[in-house]
Amino acid sequence: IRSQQDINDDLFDSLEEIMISGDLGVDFSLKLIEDVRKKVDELGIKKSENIVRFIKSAMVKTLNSNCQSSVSDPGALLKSEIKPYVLMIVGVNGTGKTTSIGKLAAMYKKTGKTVLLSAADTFRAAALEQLEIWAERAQVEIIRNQPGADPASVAFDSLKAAISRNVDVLIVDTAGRLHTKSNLMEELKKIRRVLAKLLLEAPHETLLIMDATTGQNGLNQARQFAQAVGVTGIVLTKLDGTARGGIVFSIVKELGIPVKFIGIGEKLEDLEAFNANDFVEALFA
Amino acid sequence: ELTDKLDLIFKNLKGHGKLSEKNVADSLKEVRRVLLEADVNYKVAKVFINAVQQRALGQKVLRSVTPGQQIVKIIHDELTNIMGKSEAPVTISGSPSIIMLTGLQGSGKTTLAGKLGLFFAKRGHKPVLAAADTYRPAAMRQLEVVGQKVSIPVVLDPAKKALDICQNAIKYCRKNGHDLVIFDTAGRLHIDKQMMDELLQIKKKTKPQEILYVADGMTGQDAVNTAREFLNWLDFDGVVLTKMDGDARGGAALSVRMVTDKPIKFISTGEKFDALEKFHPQRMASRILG
Ligand SMILES: Nc1nc2c(ncn2[C@@H]2O[C@H](COP(=O)(O)OP(=O)(O)OP(=O)(O)O)[C@@H](O)[C@H]2O)c(=O)[nH]1
Ligand SMILES: Nc1nc2c(ncn2[C@@H]2O[C@H](COP(=O)(O)OP(=O)(O)OP(=O)(O)O)[C@@H](O)[C@H]2O)c(=O)[nH]1
Ligand SMILES: [Mg+2]
Ligand SMILES: [Mg+2]
Repeated sequence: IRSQQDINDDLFDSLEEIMISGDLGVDFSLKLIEDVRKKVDELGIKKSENIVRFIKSAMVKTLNSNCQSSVSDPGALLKSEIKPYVLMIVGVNGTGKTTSIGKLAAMYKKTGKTVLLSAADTFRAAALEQLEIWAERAQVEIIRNQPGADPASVAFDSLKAAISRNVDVLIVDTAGRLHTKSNLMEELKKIRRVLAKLLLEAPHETLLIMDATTGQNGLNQARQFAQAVGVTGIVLTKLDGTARGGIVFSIVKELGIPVKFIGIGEKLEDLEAFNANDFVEALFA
Repeated sequence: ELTDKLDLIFKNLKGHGKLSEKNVADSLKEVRRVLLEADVNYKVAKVFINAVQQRALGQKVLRSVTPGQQIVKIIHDELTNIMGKSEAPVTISGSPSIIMLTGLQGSGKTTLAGKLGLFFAKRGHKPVLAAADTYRPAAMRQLEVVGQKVSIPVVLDPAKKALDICQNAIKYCRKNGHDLVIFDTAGRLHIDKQMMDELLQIKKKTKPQEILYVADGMTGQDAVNTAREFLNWLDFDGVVLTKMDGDARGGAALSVRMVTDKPIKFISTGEKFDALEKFHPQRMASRILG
């Protein structure tokens, strides 16, 4: 006859494997399992299904701990008295920033808002052309300059245009950059300062776009971007793949930054509001 | 510092005798944690630790180093061996020779096409780049700009399918005396059967000498799933790890190597076109161990 202890040991071993394999990280996983084991003993939870249900709800709690509700409300992202509402989009190379901007633009347009895009990635080959195509697809206007122009001045011109055109939402695209490159992080700070100079509270949102396949380095990314320019939310992309994006647990817990949206494909409509319950269920699927 | 952590575990071990089973087991627990924090895949770490355990057990404790240093050296050597064995340079042998770049979305393929073009141009070849990404907005324009920056011709056609563009590029090479063509393909998911089949058809019809799987160096646990699927579909020849100029520990390097047994041929270390290095297994081992 196996003891309850043995059965639980096996269960928690397999839970550890699920969590670590989902990129939740060793520290976070072991700490959560330790807390859950204590609670489970305290509350006398015996059946495996109940233990699993308990751990899932603990995870959902963690993810929602810095959010108003478990489903990000895009409308809440736009406090209607603020006009233009300025979103700055940041992140390391190739995570899906430009694509996500197209999706966000389409989403806001659907809610009846007027949207303007700012092509402030003046560095990467054909970045301007790429965003232009997304503007076309989302049927919104775009402010751009020449490749090699100063990104801060493009952002500035875009905000000026947004104000004079009485636009509801301005979304600023920036070049991908590694958080370890201090000159590039300085450039990002400058873009932010320039926006704030023109409009006191701008940017009202700074969304960090993260690739769901990213491992533990994602925590460093979030820390550095948060420290440099402040991050108000995360967009987790490429969740249509097999990666689980578990690094967000540590980011939410340590930095208090909520996940606001998820990217689930390469088309205009492939953006959803983040739902912690669905996210945790997918981890165990 | 791993050596210090392990020395604490060994602090009662004197300079003679053998590394005991308990000592080794405890220290390997710590090493496993370090590997997982470095993004080595969960199952890969287990297999690796078991292999090292055999090596470490019964080894005489050396006088010249601490037991912690001794274990770390065993780990380091084993990592280096696994990642460095059967090193193979890129095969250049057709007319033209063909290098096909494949991988997930955003891993750095288009940029790498320019880098590889420059790399081989410097070594006396006459490369051409083929813009076979017919999906991503402005992808062909992106490769066109890349080609201009490294002074390498780009074959593209917004009206054609990927396979046609690749075949046109081959014809262009033969017509104009170019000995190498690099296919830039669209990023795609390993679970997208239609897209993976597109790559398979390009492989079957053009028979590239070299197929490279291009993976983001900061990939976490999922690295094995994608690498394994790309291997099943394409039996690629080598791997390129990108964005290694960041501070990701790069455990994906060990995971991909152990699961596919294919060599890592290059690492990409920046956005500029000269930021391409040959893979050094020893340096990668040190980086993973932190
Ligand atoms: N499958 C999938 N692919 C995505 C998703 N989001 C973006 N992509 C793809 O990821 C690749 C990179 O997207 P970009 O929008 O160029 O990324 P970026 O962050 O702007 O890149 P840089 O500006 O170069 O740093 C493209 O091939 C996109 O189609 C997603 O949610 N799912
Ligand atoms: N820091 C750094 N950035 C890189 C490296 N390689 C590529 N990048 C950047 O990563 C981003 C994506 O590169 P791309 O070449 O567009 O990636 P891709 O694989 O062609 O993307 P898709 O075609 O959408 O799948 C760009 O911003 C590149 O400049 C590298 O080694 N280091
Ligand atoms: Mg971009
Ligand atoms: Mg590309």
